[in-house]
Amino acid sequence: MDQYSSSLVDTSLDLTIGITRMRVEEDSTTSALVDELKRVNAENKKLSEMLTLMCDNYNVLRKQLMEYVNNTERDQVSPPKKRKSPARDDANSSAVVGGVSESSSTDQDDQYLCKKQREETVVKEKVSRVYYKTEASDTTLVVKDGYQWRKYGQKVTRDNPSPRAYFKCACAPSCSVKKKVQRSVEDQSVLVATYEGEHNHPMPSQIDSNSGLNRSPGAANRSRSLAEPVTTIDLTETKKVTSPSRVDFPEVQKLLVEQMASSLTKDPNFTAALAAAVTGKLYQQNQTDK
Amino acid sequence: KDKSASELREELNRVYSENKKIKEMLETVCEKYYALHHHLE
Repeated sequence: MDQYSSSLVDTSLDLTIGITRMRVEEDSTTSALVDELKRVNAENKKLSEMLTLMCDNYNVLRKQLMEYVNNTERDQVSPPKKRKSPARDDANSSAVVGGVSESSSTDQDDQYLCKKQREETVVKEKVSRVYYKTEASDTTLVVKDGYQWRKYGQKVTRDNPSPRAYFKCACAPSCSVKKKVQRSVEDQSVLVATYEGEHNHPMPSQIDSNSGLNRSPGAANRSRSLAEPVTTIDLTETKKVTSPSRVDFPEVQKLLVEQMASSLTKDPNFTAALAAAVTGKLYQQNQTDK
Repeated sequence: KDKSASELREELNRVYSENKKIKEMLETVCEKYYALHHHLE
């Protein structure tokens, strides 16, 4: 019995101690995880704030760069619009100001367009067409009208195969008169010069302007625009004048007188008047002789 | 408090991933910002 009593086996499993240890370890891990989670969440929050700040700064900087590039391009394209730059800079601060600025610039553009259209209308009103009769052998597109011209272009197109030359008045830098010279489709010996605008200076050489002018209203029947004044000048006679200078003035004067005489003799009214005058003179002379 | 350790670990992994993404984005924005700043100078 004693043996049994002395050799009693401890039948307890001591399970409670082990369970408590595991719980303690688990609790410490959980609290560590919670702490780490809190730390990482706080870090995330700070990083998000920094990211937002950096994005804002980046956008502001990008906007500034875009405006700078736009202003530079605008200055390069049209220097007179430089004055608009401050207004556009103000547009950065508020959208309302930007809207006003845009509308004002649109108004200015409209005014500019209206002014330009008005100028174009004025120029169109002052279009005149002059027919120059040349010799058939002459193939150049040069007409001597007393002004100095600078040729700036020549063109031939499929629908209009007759070549045409474009000139700009070179007498004065401020003069904006342009001239287009083209051979007439109906008569290749006739040069058609279309003038746009009015000269803002006197004719450089009076001799040139007088040489060979033969403004004959009864010229060949040519198509003409009702809005455009048409003049016909015979350049075949001007060839006789070798050099248009003051030295040749008597020759030019003689030529003018001849042309005036020829044109007057063609006028039946003038012939009748002349006949009456001569008859009257002869009658008076006969009366005095008697 | 009611979350278990495994749930906490899962949540922590999600936040780590989010953290990594934010850092990458921040790095990209910083690079772009300084490049732009350098270009403007």
